Amino acid sequence: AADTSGRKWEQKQVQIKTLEGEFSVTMWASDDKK
Amino acid sequence: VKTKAAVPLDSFDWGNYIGSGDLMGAPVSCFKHVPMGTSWDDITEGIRVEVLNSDSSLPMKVYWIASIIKLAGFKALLRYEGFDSDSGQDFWSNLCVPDIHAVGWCASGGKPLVPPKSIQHKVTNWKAFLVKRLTGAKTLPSDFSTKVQESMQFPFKKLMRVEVVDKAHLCRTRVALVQQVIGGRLRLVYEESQDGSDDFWCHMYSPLIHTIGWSRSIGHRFKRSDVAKKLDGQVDAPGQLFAKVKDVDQSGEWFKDGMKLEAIDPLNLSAICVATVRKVLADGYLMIGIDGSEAADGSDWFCYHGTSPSIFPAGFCEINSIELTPPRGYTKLPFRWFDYLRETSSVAAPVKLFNKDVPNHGFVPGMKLEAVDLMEPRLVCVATVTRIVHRLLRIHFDGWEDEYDQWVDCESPDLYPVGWCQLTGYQLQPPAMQASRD
Repeated sequence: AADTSGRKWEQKQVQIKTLEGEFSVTMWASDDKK
Repeated sequence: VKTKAAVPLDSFDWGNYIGSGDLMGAPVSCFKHVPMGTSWDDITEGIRVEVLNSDSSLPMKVYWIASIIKLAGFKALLRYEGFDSDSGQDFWSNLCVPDIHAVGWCASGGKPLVPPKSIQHKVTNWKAFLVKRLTGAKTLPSDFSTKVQESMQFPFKKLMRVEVVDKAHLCRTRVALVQQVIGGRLRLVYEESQDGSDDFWCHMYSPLIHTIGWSRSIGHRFKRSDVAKKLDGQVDAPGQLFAKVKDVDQSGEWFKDGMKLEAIDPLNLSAICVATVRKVLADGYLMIGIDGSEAADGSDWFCYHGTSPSIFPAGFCEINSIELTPPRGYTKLPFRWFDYLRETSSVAAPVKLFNKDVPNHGFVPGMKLEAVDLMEPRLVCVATVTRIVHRLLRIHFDGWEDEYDQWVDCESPDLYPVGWCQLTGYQLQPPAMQASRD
């Protein structure tokens, strides 16, 4: 996906660990392979 | 020639200086020669990072998520997740320091995220809170720290030999040895310096340094040193490490001896002066003299490439409302090129020979940055872009009078983003106080 400035972003499942436990969220990170 | 003395002061803080208001730091993407300079476009306000939690009573290092509120060069104003619109605990951090990570880094290392003590009570279900806040948000690429480390590697090494302008006689070069490399800036010691104190600082992409043999190959004056042979460990820096200049066709219309132009005075970078092509060298290089201040033997000529952004056609200053410095001793003021060319029986260098590229540089007047004082090139100072003329920037050194301002090209390797000194370990000169100026 590209935002309005043309940057390429990819959706990533990101792991989060808190004192209450571990879970994942979907975030955007710029494309490492760009 | 006005120069500054180094002011050792470690209390300067870019964060306090820029604050959360309208002051702007030039973005890292304006500086292609710095670490991360070509991969910073993706770093924007709103991005989430994992950062050290400084509000925790736990005995170990713990982290929490923060979002970028404002960017200034390598530095970011961060706000811990959970503070919402409360800016009271916002803090500045350099994004390239080891304690900043993409979201997900803590979990990959088994480290729990712990909310700051002062907001711990505000939320009963932090998991639900984070899922809501982070889903669909942006974070750094997972290899961000690796990219930073890779971009901090520089090919110049200690004891490499280069040819560099002789700072005492700009018309010639000398051999010098790399003694130190900090953030791509080289401390060069002239080969014959007995105690190693005769040095010169410049960036590895500076147009003032060249491979061994360059001067001879283009016909530039060179001070031969009496050092008979290279000592152990010394090696000529390979040609591919140096900045490339554009190839030019000198067989067609090209600069000729005696042609007049306007040039930034290398001894007073605040001034653009009336100048003359004194000698045409090979590979597109020119020896330039400032009219009215030339030594009879040419010892104050200096070398600019024909495509240099520091030379301009006659009339450039007038068109752009820049004050042109007339030749010293020239009394027929205001200076008019038409009259001067007639009086000196000379011609202006054709406009089409000059570099007219204007990159989409991204600088805006008012932007803060770290800039080398080119009259004292070991000093990197807190500075502001105050004027932009095509690709030319007027750099003001904060706290100093305007007479110390310098004209610098937008692609100069002597300009750095806010936070570059902190990142590379170079000493930053803070804004001058009245007392230190005195």
